[in-house]
Amino acid sequence: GQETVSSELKKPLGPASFNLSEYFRQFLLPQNECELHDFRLSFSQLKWDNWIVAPHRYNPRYCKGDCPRAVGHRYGSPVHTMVQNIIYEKLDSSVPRPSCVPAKYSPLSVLTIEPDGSIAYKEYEDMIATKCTCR
Amino acid sequence: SQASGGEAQIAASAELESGAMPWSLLQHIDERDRAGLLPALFKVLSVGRGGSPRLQPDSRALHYMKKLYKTYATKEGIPKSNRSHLYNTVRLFTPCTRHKQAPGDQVTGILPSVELLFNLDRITTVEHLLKSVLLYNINNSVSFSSAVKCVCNLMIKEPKSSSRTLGRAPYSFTFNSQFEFGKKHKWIQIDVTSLLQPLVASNKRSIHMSINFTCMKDQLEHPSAQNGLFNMTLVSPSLILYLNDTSAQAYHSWYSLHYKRRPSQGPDQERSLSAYPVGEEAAEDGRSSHHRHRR
Repeated sequence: GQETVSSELKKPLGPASFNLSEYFRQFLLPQNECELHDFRLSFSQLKWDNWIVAPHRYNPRYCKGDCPRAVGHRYGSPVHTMVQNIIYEKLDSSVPRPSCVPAKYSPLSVLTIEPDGSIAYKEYEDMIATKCTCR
Repeated sequence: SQASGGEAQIAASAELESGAMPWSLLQHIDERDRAGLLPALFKVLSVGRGGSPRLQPDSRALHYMKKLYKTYATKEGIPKSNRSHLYNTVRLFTPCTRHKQAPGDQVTGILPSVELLFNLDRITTVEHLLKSVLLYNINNSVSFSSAVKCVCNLMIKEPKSSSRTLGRAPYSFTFNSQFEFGKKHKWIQIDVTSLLQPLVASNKRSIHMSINFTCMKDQLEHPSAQNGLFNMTLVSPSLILYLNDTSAQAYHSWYSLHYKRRPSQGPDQERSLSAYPVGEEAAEDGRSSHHRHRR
């Protein structure tokens, strides 16, 4: 009936309606999303240059940002991640939301002076983060 | 019980939080973990500084290793992908003691004989020797007007101080190598893999060697030269070991390139990785047989 419709129209709009554009923007242009960040350091800053001869600089990179609710496609996350998200939202907020963590790494070659004065060239696995995921 | 386990965990956390050195925690790390960068990083985290002062290596040796680094890795430190070798570790040792055994003779071209002792304690049980060379640096002040031909006689023997020789004959290996070098050469490398391989494999970490050099100028090129009469000195060599670190922390490029992309491969094929033969040439052989297998 017309009365019902008009009374519905007279009601103030809810916050969801007001934030609709913000809501879409979050999906289309997500802010602070889980992604790779640079962190360039030099071993002299850590005073490690007395035993690490090369490289002089190192960018281990790191993962930071929020994990979206639907993480499957873009991050290759397992189903468990989605389940944990649902638990956080629907059941128990003391269970943490999925974390933004490195998914792939690349190696690093390091030239070091050993305590006995010998010199060692070594290639270490998993020294630079190259891809992030939500888990 | 769960309760006592929890208490132990709390005690361990408290120990860490109070800034105490977590060396007791390191006891639980197995031998393979202790082999790499991890202990050094643990030490830095626990004591909060760059560690104790280290013995400084020979500047020429350091220069050589920096050049080697540039060959193997990019400026950012990423291992170069166009490699043709299996080793992921290269260690350079300078002799801890050296004695002149016999004087040289410039007329005959015999250089002073030297005895060297190398301490290889830094090699871990997970590092397997693939290749080893003695590295000589030619002094810049020495200039050769012609090519020089040298014969190296090398003998490895049990150290005099060792008491383990009692009751059995001391072993010794001799080795001859002939090579030439001209004025452009700054370094001489003598492959001693066959000599060191059995020693390193049997966890022998103290290598005592005696080296004799006899060098002659090329008489065909310079017939007027008297029997190799020249002033030549060789600085004590460094020992370079090319190793394959099999621990999980070490980068295994060969494995990454050929096996990670093929998850369907059976375990038997993966096991064959550890059975590659010794030496760079052997590594090449291993790769070619792998390609044959793929075809």
